[in-house]
Amino acid sequence: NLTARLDETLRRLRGQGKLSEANIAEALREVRRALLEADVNFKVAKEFIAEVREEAIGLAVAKTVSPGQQFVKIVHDHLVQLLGTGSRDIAFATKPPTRVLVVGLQGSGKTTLVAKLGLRYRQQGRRPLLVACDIHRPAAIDQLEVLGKSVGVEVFRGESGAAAEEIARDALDRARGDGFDPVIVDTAGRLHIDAGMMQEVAEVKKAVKPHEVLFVADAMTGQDAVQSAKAFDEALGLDGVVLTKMDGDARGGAAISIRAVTGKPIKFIGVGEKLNALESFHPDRVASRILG
Amino acid sequence: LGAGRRVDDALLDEVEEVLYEADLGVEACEQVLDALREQARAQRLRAVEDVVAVLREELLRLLGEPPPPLLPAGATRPRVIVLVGVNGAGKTTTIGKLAARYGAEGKRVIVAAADTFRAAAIDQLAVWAERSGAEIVRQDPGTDPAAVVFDALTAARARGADLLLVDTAGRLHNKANLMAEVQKIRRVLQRADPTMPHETLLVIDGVTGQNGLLQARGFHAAMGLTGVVLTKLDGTAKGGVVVAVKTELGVPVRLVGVGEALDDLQDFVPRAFVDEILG
Ligand SMILES: Nc1nc2c(ncn2[C@@H]2O[C@H](COP(=O)(O)OP(=O)(O)OP(=O)(O)O)[C@@H](O)[C@H]2O)c(=O)[nH]1
Ligand SMILES: Nc1nc2c(ncn2[C@@H]2O[C@H](COP(=O)(O)OP(=O)(O)OP(=O)(O)O)[C@@H](O)[C@H]2O)c(=O)[nH]1
Ligand SMILES: [Mg+2]
Ligand SMILES: [Mg+2]
Repeated sequence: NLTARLDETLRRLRGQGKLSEANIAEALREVRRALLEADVNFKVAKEFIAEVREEAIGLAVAKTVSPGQQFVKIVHDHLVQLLGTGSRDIAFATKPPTRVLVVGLQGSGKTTLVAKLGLRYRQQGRRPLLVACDIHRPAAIDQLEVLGKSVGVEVFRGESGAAAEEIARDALDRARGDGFDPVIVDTAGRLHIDAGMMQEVAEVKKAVKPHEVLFVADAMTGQDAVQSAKAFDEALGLDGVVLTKMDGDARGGAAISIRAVTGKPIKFIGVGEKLNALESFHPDRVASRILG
Repeated sequence: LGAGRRVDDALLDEVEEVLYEADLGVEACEQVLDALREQARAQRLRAVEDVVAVLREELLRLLGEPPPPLLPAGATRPRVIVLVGVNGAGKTTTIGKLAARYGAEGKRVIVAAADTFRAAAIDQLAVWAERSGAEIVRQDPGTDPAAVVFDALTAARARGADLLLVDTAGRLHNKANLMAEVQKIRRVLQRADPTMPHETLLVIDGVTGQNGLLQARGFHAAMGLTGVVLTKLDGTAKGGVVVAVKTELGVPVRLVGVGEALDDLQDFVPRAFVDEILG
């Protein structure tokens, strides 16, 4: 593991007084390698390492832990700091209904997340309405209906042939009329470089006026995480990020990349296909996982 | 890597960035960069064009030959192709595209709805079957997937189908029970005919990072893969992880998904793939 590798790299630190540019250069390369293996974006990793170098130089060599442990702690704490700030649940509106818009690339786990959020808020005693605004994917609306039914949460299905934003508008009328809260809107997966689809989701956003826009990203996403997250943030303004499929063995470096490039907090992680498989985000656990 | 630049450290740094950002991964990047440094030491890099040529050559060498066709001439009937992969990679959509492609060639195609778990998975495949003109074999949700596959094979043989495409549920390779389930599908086919399945394709999402190699290792050990379908290459991701999948496991990319429509499927062309990475 990284600590063991760094112990080896830093063994000549024993008996030295301070961490210096020279004696940690090799260790920093090891850490950069670990970050890249974990899919942290190349430029983000470079910047991160530069910050760690700045922080580490001049520090006294610890007496009570091994040099590897000391160094990993510096890196780990820095990762936690980068990942850590921001609120951990959606922002509930003072005037209901609270409106949540769920967006992201194809297959990232949005529809499943919408239903998971429905269950979560129903268990909190609320009365959520899930809105099926994916008019593109075959059987997407059926999928959300089946999921909603499985957890006793109402799903709004629009008129056949209606545009996504019309469905959103009609759903809000329904929500206000029948006192549903929160309203959670599922949208089709889309590429950030598909102008037509980015236009569609901008229109859905206009219709929904969401209190919370959540970007759903697959934990196994590699270098591209910075591109898509940044583009969605610039197009829509994101309030939070959800990292899905964390029950897999992806290291999850995308969390660092997305956080670094958008500054937005990771609010939840998906840890399974079942609708109760939603956890709040723990930066220290994700940091340890990334470092391997 | 624009034309006319001279070869210096700044350029080599940029090359490193381009390779890493293509999701090639540490091992493959180091391998390619070593080949480049070797050429630099031997004074064979005069201009950026030389650098690009070396990179292209090395990446093509790692990727190997363009793969054989999925449905070769004179293949025994039915040719059985199983698609596996992690959740959301694009298996069901790819089956629709394959059904359309071979349907258009006049082949009789049957699709097996062996994802009996996920909400509306069978309905989703049914839409693709309809659009592509393929026949679908399906059972109620919750049925043993292997039973659906067995049913579908029986139907394919009875109807003289040319091609049987098996859709499976998304599954993470680190889940032993799910991997056992997909191994059972393989066993059912093998028992019916030891040459089956003729192809087992791992569908990998183009945005996947190094986890793609772990996915390939897991599915290859469980199933024996004959190829990879790399999807969503119409996005900005480069899909470079497939280089490591080829060099470590010998599993080649067979097809590329380039969109969500029925005809958005292409044969894998190594040269085009490499040129995309090198920009
Ligand atoms: N293991 C695991 N699977 C998940 C998780 N979240 C979603 N999935 C699965 O991932 C696949 C894709 O999920 P969807 O909810 O359909 O994804 P989507 O973003 O709505 O997909 P599109 O609408 O096509 O863009 C399904 O098989 C889900 O069951 C998770 O946290 N863990
Ligand atoms: N842009 C793009 N989207 C794709 C491509 N292939 C599949 N998709 C989309 O990716 C999403 C997931 O596709 P599916 O076919 O449902 O994936 P799957 O592997 O069957 O998913 P599970 O069965 O839930 O594991 C859908 O929204 C598809 O339209 C592709 O090549 N390009
Ligand atoms: Mg969806
Ligand atoms: Mg599927």
